[in-house]
Amino acid sequence: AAEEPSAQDVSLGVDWLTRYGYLPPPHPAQAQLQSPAKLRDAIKVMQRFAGLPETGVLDPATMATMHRPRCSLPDVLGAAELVRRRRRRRR
Amino acid sequence: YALSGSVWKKRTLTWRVHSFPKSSALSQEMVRTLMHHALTTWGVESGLKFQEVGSQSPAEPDIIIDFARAYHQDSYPFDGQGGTLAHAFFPGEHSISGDTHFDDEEVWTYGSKDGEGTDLFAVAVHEFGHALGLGHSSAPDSIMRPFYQGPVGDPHKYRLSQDDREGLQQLYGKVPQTPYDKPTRKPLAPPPPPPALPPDSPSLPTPDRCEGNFDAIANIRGETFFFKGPWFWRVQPSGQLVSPRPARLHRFWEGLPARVRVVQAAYARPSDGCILLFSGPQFWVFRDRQLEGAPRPLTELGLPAGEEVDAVFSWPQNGKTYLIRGRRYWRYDDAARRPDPGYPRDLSLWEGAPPAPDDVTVGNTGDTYFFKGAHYWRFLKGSVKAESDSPQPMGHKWLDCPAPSAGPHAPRPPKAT
Repeated sequence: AAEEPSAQDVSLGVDWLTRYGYLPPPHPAQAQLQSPAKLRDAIKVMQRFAGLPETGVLDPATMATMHRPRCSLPDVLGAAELVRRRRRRRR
Repeated sequence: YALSGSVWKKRTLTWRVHSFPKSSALSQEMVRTLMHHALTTWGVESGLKFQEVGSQSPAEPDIIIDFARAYHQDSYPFDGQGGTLAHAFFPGEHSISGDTHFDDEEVWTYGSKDGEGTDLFAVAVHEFGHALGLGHSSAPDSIMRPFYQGPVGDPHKYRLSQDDREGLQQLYGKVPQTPYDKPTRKPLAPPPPPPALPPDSPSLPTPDRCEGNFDAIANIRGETFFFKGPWFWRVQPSGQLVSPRPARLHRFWEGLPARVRVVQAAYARPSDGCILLFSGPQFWVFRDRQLEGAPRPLTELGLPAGEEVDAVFSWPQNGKTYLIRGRRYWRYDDAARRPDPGYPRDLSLWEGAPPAPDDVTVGNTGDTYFFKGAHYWRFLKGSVKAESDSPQPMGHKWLDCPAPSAGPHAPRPPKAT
């Protein structure tokens, strides 16, 4: 089993994911907790953008990627129309 | 790909580099050239046109480019070297829409072989994707991936991936496919091969490029063109001569009338990238290789009726165009599109320059070169005083000619002012 990320990594990871649009910004009044499933999905989407295996956990490769040089703009835009190209499966 | 949801309504966008990297090895001329190529990368796939405007331009450009550090009055402060590299604002009516910021604390490079630093062209192409309305993409070969992927190679050869082209065409439609309005962005493409001459026709004698005495010389998108009679040679930014055999003037510059036997001066206009060829009291404007409109009189640029030019160049230090005839020169404000008052002035203000130069051009490093006969005079970037070791023989440095043999028979340079 992949080693559990440290609390610091989780905190840094959630900040990073929030900054780049993978998680909604925290709302003090609602204090909504991020369900583990939501966090896992957010990590998977980030791993897809980064070309990493989509494990859904903050593994060392994912944490290292969060330190790579990049564009400041968010990866997931709220109103963006994410275009998923449907791959026609050949039988 | 992802669309930001905003798009420019117009199809011609203006841009200007408002501030340059403070510590980069890249000259301002090189930064502007890289920005031009990065924008043109999107233009060739969409029909969008990009016009660089000078600082005097009354209207604010659509895309203002800045090199800034740390907090710079927007909601994306930079974080020093590494980490965040740059960002751009999506299209819109807000004054910041389209603006593009690069972190001035990065080591911006171009064409670095050892992977050192951050390739400015690659990041600029990415950021201008945002400035046109694209979000980040997860497609493996997309330039819009959020993480820096390293240099993308030669700006003249780079082409967007299919994913990026599809996203762009969602926003701006497909590029016109007819051959005439398909914009070119690479250095001006080589002309079609000349038709095989009938076996009995004498092949035209071509001049010897190492003799110098060119009619006109111009830096066109980083390549240096040397014109002589109905011929010209091209030298790539790397200094590589495209071919020792000259190309045919009228085959390449489509629409140049056959009656134009000699191009007396030439230069690329920074404001729109058009190329102007001068002959007699007129000049012709080319967009890429195609003639645009009828010939214009030199009086439009402030010269007296009937006057001709020896040399024309645009000086990046002030964005002005200099027109030289004999020992005098006029100055034209490209951005304001009007001649500057108080001219002509004496050429001796360019200390050490030769009278009636064959032509003058600004190299990719930002230095200014006066050419005459088989020699050139070099003025360092921003200087109006010739280098003390000027003039120098031009053939060996510029045209891959044998090094001049020193001694009593070496060609003597013409007298300078």
